[in-house]
Amino acid sequence: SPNSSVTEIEHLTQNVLKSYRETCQLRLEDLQLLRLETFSWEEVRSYQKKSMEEMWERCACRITEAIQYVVEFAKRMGGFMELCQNDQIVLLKAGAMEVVLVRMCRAFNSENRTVFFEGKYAGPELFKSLGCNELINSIFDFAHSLCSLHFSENEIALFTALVLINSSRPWLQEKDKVERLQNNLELAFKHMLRKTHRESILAKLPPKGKLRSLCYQHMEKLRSFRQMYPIIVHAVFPPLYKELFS
Amino acid sequence: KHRILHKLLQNGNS
Repeated sequence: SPNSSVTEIEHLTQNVLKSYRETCQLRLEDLQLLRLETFSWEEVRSYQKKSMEEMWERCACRITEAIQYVVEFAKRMGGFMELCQNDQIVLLKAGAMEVVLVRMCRAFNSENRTVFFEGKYAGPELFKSLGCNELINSIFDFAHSLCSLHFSENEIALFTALVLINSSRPWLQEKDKVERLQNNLELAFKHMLRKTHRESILAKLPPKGKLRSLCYQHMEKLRSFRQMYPIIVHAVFPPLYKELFS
Repeated sequence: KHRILHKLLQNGNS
């Protein structure tokens, strides 16, 4: 880029990797050690017997926890806090859940199609009482396809920074500033892939529309749930979750 | 409108 020096890009890379390491919620080593800990049949049954309201509230809480780490990742990332507050909010509102979905591939075991949830690995059937089988299966399929890329931690760091810093999000006030940061992050990502001979993954990254569609489906499901249980959502769902998704 | 996000963004690194 004519405007960014190699040192600037290198500095940005190091900053994103550090921000990611500090905010990744669960260490990859721990997630991998726990891979054999799957829920027993009885435990799965007890999750399936929970009411729809209780299961929704649990999942809303787990998503909110994951999102708090993404907010912290954004705050520590070079350039993000220099954007105007409107744009910080626009980017987080549109991108936080997308980042959570990408981060999920670290907590996913492709071999038996399970994901780390509340202390053990769970298959899609555990989430039956949510009443969103199709969405759950789409999310599992997405995690499975991301796993096939065998992302390194550094690749996830830079890729999720790019999911967040997206200058095509509607309602940005300083689009140019976001675009410049996005361009630098793209350079940083490509430079790292070149150094590690991993440029081939560029063609296999999920299309932006895929993440957008999963997030849209999640919001649609929340809308239906809210129509059935408005008081539950109002009284017990985490305020941050409501702010982001309804 | 985005009270919680504002608050999270205004707090220093937590």
